[in-house]
Amino acid sequence: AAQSAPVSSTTKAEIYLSQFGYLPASARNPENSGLQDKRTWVNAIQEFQSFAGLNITGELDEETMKLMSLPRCGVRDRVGTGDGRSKR
Amino acid sequence: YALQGSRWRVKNLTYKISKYPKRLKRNDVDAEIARAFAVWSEDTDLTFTRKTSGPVHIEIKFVESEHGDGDAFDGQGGTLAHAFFPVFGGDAHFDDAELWTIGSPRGTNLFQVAAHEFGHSLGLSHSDQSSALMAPFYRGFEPVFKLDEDDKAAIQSLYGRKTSQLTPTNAFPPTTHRPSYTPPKVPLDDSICKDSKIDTLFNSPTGETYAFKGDKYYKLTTDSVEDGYPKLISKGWPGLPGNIDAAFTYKNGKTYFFKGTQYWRYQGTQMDGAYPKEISEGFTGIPDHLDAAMVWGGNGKIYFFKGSKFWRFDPSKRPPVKATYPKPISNWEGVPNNLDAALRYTNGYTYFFKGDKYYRFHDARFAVDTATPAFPRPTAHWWFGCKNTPSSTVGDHQ
Repeated sequence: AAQSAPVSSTTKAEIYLSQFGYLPASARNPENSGLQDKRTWVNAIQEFQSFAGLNITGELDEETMKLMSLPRCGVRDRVGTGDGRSKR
Repeated sequence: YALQGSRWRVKNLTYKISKYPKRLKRNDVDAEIARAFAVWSEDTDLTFTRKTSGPVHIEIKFVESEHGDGDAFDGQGGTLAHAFFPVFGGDAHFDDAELWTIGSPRGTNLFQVAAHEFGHSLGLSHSDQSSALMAPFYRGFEPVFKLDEDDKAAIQSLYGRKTSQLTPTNAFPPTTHRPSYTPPKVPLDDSICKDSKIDTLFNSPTGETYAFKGDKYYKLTTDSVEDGYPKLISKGWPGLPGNIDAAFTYKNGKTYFFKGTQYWRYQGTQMDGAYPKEISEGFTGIPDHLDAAMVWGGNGKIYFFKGSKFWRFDPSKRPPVKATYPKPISNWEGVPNNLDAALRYTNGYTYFFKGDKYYRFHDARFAVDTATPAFPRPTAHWWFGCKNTPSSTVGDHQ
């Protein structure tokens, strides 16, 4: 079976953070070059680090990317923001 | 914990598995899924009934990559599964690119992931307690599963605490027209305080401790018996008789009960196949009419006790019982012959029970523990929380 790629770059981290509710859904579409302002980006990383029990550095450090690569549930960590998980 | 904001208005929910995983046997998947739902019934009045067709509350599917809900799976690793909250339908989808396994450290444990996803199907969001079942990250295979207090508080905040008599989930034929009956209430009596000799003690796969005596069973708390007990064994484990000789739960998550020449295997509270079978058939080398059985924490092997002897059973070895057995129980320094029960308790200690007393065993010293008050101690006081019973046996001339 295809292996899901580990999170090893800012782009992948951006998709991950958007997939699990830390960034707006728009960030999930690698085609558009939606710019994130720095504050939003740092906040998103800090939120994830806090939720996952990591040191809250706001940096996309190795520890953070390692945790982003762990197998997990596909439901968003932060619910109620954006499109949620809806059956159309 | 965190709640999504929606929940089911009913507590008797139905489910069906409309697409099975390609690598597991269907009835094994059925049993694991039932066990995963049962996690959420333990502390609430939620019940889950499997149907094989027609409308249900929760539909379960094992699918790969894009599967129609706009949230494609990503191959092995990464996202393992996802589920919809009640307001969005409650369904649960599992990535069938994963190597789903049962009772094994290999691959991804189906029971653990399913129990997590059904938390979402019931309205729970992710928890930031890393020990909680509802934490988002898969923690690897956990042979002894125990729902975290965080998860219990979460599910009870949506569906309340357990009040009903034990109604085993999936105990009814897969229809929604369940007989409107409640099992006969067995009046709570304190006879266990007057006569605290028990037939057997064991832990359930979810870490609960049960004492069996005659045709009744008691669910134990950390220091006494839970309200509403005793109940009838036949209601808790449909198909199981009373007066059980011995019982234990093995690391495969299954519970084995022994009586006379026969034994039964259960997955949670459901019989796990066609039982009873003969002990000689499933446990070659082990005698009938046992006194006690347990899985010893020291080596994870299964020990059987009868009269003045004990046997060690290792299912991974051929033969499972070495020719050097049986050996004398006196090897377990300070433990008496003719036991009633043996238990590796959730605190990691090994306990032996005989008559109205019990012994705590020190695994490292391989001898009965020394403590104050000394062992043996009265079972009634320390295990059943009986008031006005002595807490020590000092001066007891028996």
